[in-house]
Amino acid sequence: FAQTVTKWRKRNLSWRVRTFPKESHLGHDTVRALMYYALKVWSDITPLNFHEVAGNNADIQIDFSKADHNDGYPFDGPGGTVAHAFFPGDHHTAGDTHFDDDEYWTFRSSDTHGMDLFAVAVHEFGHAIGLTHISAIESIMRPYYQGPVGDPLKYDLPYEDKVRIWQLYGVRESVSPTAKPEVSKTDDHPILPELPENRSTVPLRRDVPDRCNTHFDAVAQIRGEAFFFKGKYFWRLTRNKHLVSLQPAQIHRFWRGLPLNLDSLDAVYERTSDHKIVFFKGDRYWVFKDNNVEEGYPRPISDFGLPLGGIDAAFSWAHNDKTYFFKDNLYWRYDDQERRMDPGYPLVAVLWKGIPSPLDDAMRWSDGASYFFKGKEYWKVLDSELEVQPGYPQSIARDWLVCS
Amino acid sequence: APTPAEEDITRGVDWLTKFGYLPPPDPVTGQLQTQEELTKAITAMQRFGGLEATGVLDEATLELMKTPRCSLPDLTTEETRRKR
Repeated sequence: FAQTVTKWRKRNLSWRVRTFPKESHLGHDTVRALMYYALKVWSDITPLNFHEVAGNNADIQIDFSKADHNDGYPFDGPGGTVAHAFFPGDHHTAGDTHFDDDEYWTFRSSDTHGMDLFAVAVHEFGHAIGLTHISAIESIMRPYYQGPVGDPLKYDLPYEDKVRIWQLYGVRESVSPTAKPEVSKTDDHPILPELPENRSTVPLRRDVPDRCNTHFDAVAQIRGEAFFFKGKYFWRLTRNKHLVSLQPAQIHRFWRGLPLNLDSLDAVYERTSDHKIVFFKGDRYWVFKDNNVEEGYPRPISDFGLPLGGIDAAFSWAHNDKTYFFKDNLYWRYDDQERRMDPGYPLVAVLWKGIPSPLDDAMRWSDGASYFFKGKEYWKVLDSELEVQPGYPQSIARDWLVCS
Repeated sequence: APTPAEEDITRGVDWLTKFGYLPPPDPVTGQLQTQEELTKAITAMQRFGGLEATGVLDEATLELMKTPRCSLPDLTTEETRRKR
């Protein structure tokens, strides 16, 4: 039981759900989303940054285990001990977090027999970053399970816990600074977590656009999922084109580091070279790794060899992995591997016969086709073809945003 | 107060040891904790849990011991030692 106060020396910590609950009604994506939001509770107020990874080298390995699982803290079936996490340190289990798979894990459930996974995860991640138990009745670090703590998107740590974690890591100065990750592996592409389903408890804001009756500022495929951006919001579709929620998420709450006063985006795309995500607005752009902006951004779009004045659209063509930028009736071709604009551009945008100009945005999709968006309509061009498919344009709202 | 059953005392001692309130029995001599140590441990546990600190394994204390919780101990070795 010997334990002195320890903390992480680095500020960028990776995480991964290695094993999921076996018989829970909670889907993998919901579990990942709850872990994401439980970590975010801590990173929102400290200089810590968490990013999900797919590989085996995550700082915080998350497992759902039963009984004796060879770490000296055997679980004891339903009730009793429900979870634990290892404090920071040099040992290989530091940060690892284990949940008892014999518990009935729930999310937004009125079932009093269930264990609210988000509430327990916030507590355990407190340990994973160095907090011990305390007796304060309001604290999330009280050792006893105290029931659900409400909406993960709105949860605010008790003051007692804020003070203790600030004593370890200091205060987060702003939402923008994010140091470059210390470890970066090409085969370790992080996956963005799902937003939790059932967002019905989130009240509609007055400036929320109507997804069925709007033209979008930007559209992008990111890690296989489609993102439709409008104003300060975005909608998200899974790989199988299911809308994650009818209600949009707020851009600045999900993509940490964009200016809070950003009222819209021009274009977004995922770089094929390193899977980082690039956001454009006016003469500036930002590069994100996962949900966090990289250090040193925004930068001017002249870095790409683009003229000032902004762009309308950006996408990577599956046919040649080159990135295409559009502005009015012009387009440029950029080599993301070489990090330079191909010579001879801009050209008048007639490469894909039938697409309109100016575009709102474009993206490649998992079916290999390219999709071009303007107003309330979209056009489809098959993989290596240079002409719009017959029957287009079609309705964005109907085909992508689940509108009748 | 009613005297706790022997089974409750055994379970209570296990619980208090598991969560850092009582040092484990001496592995060489096998000597168990004294009644005084046990009372102090129960008192500490009650204070930490927000209960009235009676030092007795009463119903509320046993109930709190049955509450689902994190596996990690509440007190560090240093704190346990200091309390002793």
